[in-house]
Amino acid sequence: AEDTGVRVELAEEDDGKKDSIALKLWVEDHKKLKGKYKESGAIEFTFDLEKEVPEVVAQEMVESGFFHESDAKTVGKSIRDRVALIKWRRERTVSAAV
Amino acid sequence: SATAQVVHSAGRRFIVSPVPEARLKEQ
Repeated sequence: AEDTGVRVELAEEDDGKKDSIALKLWVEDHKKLKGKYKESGAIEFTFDLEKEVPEVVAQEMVESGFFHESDAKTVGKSIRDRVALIKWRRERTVSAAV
Repeated sequence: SATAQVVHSAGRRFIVSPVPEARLKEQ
């Protein structure tokens, strides 16, 4: 996945069974973002792999004051990349089991 | 560790905590 400056990781073990998964997101490289996020912490949230859209969560983070609108696209892409990796691993685990 | 919670109008809960220690060293 491209280094967007925003890191997204699993906030819990993924057993591959639940649709909803806890993720944790934080700014790792401030220079890659347009807004100023010097003292920002890590943001943990739940994401439904089947129903939800990464860009919508990113917009909610902007509306909650975590990010500037100008960084919504970057945040959305970072979440999308991690979600894609989680889904890919799940599919690989299932196909290996068959 | 100090955490804070922000609930978005759509109902999603965001829990804010310090960036994981290991990642700070990497920076």
